[in-house]
Amino acid sequence: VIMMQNIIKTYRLGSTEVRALRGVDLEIRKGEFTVVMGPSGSGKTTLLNILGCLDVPTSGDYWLHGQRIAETDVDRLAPIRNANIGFVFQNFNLIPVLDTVENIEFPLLLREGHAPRDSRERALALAEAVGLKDFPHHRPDELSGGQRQRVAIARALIMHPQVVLADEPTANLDSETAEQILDLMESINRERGATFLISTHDPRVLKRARRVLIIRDGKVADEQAAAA
Amino acid sequence: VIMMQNIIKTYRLGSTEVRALRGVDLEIRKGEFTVVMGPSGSGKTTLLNILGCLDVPTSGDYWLHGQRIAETDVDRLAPIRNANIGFVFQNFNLIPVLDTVENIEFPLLLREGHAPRDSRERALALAEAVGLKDFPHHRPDELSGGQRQRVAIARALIMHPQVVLADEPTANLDSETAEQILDLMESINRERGATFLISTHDPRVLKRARRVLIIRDGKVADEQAAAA
Ligand SMILES: Nc1ncnc2c1ncn2[C@@H]1O[C@H](COP(=O)(O)OP(=O)(O)OP(=O)(O)O)[C@@H](O)[C@H]1O
Ligand SMILES: Nc1ncnc2c1ncn2[C@@H]1O[C@H](COP(=O)(O)OP(=O)(O)OP(=O)(O)O)[C@@H](O)[C@H]1O
Ligand SMILES: [Mg+2]
Ligand SMILES: [Mg+2]
Repeated sequence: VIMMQNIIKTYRLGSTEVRALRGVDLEIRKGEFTVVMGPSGSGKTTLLNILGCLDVPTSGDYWLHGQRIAETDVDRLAPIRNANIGFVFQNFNLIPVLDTVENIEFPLLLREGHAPRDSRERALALAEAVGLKDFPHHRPDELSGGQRQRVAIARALIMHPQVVLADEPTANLDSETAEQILDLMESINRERGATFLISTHDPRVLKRARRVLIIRDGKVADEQAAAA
Repeated sequence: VIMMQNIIKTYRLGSTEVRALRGVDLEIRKGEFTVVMGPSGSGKTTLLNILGCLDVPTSGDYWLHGQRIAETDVDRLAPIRNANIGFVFQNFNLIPVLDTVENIEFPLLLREGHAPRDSRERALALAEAVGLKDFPHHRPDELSGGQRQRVAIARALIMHPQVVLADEPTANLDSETAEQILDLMESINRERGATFLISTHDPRVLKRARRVLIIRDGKVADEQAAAA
C-alpha cells in the first residue's frame, strides 16, 4: 500500500534549518495496524503529513497503492488524499462554525460537492460510535478536548478510507473512552481491511499494535530491528 | 489557598442544557500537588477554568487566598488571575505571531506593561528547562505538538505563580520529556511551595500525585473517599 524511499524533509527558517526527516525508508502493507513512536519533536507529525499527502518531502520517493506521488504542490494532492486517506490531526482541525455532525460529514461534502442522501445518517451513526450521541449540535468550542478529538476521529472514518493515519488520537482521552475508540479502529481494520498507522506515546495504543516503528534521528526502523 | 462550596456550572445552548459541574465542594491547601481525574467530558477543564478565574460559575462560592471571588464578569478577574495563577491550557493558547521566547515572557509584559529588564533571560532559562533551548525563535506553527505544549508550560511558570493549574500538560509528550517536565514541576512545588493542581488521564502524572481527586457526575471527591 505504502512505499517510501529516502524521504527527506528539511524546514528552513531564515538561516536556521531543521532536518525533521533524514532518509526514511518505509513499507506498509495493506491491512496492517502499525504504531509509530518517537520522542517529542522527532518527526512523527511530519512523516504522517507526507504520508497523508498534506505536505511534500524535500526529496525522496513515495508510492501509494503503486502510484508514485510526484507532486510538489500540496493542493494538487487533494484528489489522492480525499480518495484514499482518512486523517486524524494532532490538533483536530475542526471547522469552528460547523457542529459535531456537520464536521463529521464534511469529507462527504468535499467529495460529492453536496451532501449525499445518507450523509446525516452516517454522521450520526459515527457520532454514536465514538460516544458523542448526545452532542450532535455542539460546535467545537462547546465541546471538551476529548470530545473534539473524537469528532476528528469520526470525521476521519466517514469515507471508509483504505488508509487511516491518526496522529496521537487518544492523547486527550480517559482509559475507558480510549479503549472504546481503539475497539472501533480495530474492528474497521479487521472487517474492512483498512490499513492503520497511528503515531502515539500512549501505552494503551501500543499494546494493540501488530507492528511498531520507532522514529529516531530522522529515520524510521521496525522496533525489533531497532532493538537489535 | 482554595475553597469552593457548591459550585455549579451549567452551559445553555438554545434549549439544551449541559450541567458540567453539579455542586463541587473543594479545599486545596498551600503546597499541595494534586491530580484531578475523570472521564472525557466530566468537567475537568470547566473546573480548572473557574479555579483559574478564566470563567465564572453559574452559582456557588469560591475563595482564593481567603478572598471571596464574587465577580461575575471574567474580565474583572484578570488582576486576580495575573497576580496569583499560572495556567497551562489544554489547547495551549499560544499567540501565533509570537515566537517561543516571546510567548513565554508574555505574562511579564501583561503585568508590567513593558518587558522587565531580565524578561528575556528568564524566558530563555525556562525554554531550556523544558527542553526547548534550540527553538527560541520558532513560532507555534513551526513547532511540534509536544514542543508547543512545553512553551505553554514554560509560560505558566514565568511569573513564579503561587498556584499552577495545568490542564493535561503531558498529553502530547513522550515518556522521557514528560518525566523531565514533571521533575521541573515537583522541584517548583518543593522549593517555592507553589500549589499544583493537574488534570490528567496520564498514569505518569498520577504516580507523582500526593493527592488524587476524582470528578464524576459533576462532583469532586478525594479518591480515597470515592473508593469508600
Ligand atoms: N462552552 C461550552 N458550551 C457548552 N457546553 C460545554 C462548553 N464547554 C464544555 N461543555 C460541556 O461541558 C462538559 C464538560 O466539559 P469539560 O471541557 O469541562 O470536560 P473535560 O473533563 O475537560 O473533558 P476532556 O477530558 O475531554 O478534556 C462536556 O459535556 C462539554 O461538552
Ligand atoms: N512548519 C515547521 N517549520 C519549522 N520546523 C518545523 C515545522 N514543523 C515541525 N518542525 C520541526 O520539525 C521537527 C519535527 O516536528 P514534528 O511535528 O514532526 O515532531 P513530532 O514527532 O510530531 O513531535 P510531537 O510528539 O511533539 O508532536 C521538530 O523539531 C519541529 O520543531
Ligand atoms: Mg506531533
Ligand atoms: Mg478538558
